[in-house]
Amino acid sequence: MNIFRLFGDLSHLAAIIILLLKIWKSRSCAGISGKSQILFAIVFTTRYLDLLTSFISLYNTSMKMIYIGCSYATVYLIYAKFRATYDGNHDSFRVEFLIVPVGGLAVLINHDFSLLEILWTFSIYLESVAILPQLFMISKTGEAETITTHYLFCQGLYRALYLINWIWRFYFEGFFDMIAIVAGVVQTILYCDFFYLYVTKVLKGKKLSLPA
Amino acid sequence: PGKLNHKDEL
Repeated sequence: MNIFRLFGDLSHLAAIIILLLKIWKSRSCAGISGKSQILFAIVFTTRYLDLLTSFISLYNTSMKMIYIGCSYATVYLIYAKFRATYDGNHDSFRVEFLIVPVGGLAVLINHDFSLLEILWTFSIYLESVAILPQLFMISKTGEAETITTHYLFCQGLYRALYLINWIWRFYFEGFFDMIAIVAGVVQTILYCDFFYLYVTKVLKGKKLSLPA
Repeated sequence: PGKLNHKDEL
């Protein structure tokens, strides 16, 4: 464990908690892409199946349980409890255009042709594009609630910190995982446009609105 | 350095 990975995990945890609390307290999921949240639930489910097969540490196991629990709770709130506030018209990204290519790539490019490994690889590739429905929805509505931008910032920051963690691990431990690194770079690049808007607008107290 | 997976990572 290093400081970058720790703060990456904490940033990721913060994002998940911010979103869950925002929906729960405002009793509304307006502006939130349910499709992205379903993709994240799939990402955690396919990645953390090793919860059933291996124990790494209390930290590792508890964080995985929290991630899975919160992501399913968020999906439940969006599609069941606060379904009336779900903005289905603007959440129109065709996720099958993500899942099919990512699934195919995971079967073609992986470290080991075993079920758990292919599911892990699928989860890594899927996570790199899972935010696209959310970013697409914001581009369609032309704006985002400030709390949603904080959620997105933490979500984007987490993988950016992981990139530094991988540099650290390569330099000090000689470990690297090309699949995780390439997907992490793609994932972080997808946030760059948002990061620019977040720093130039939200941090100056303005609302995040895109030129419609 | 091998291409070991980071299965200890989240």
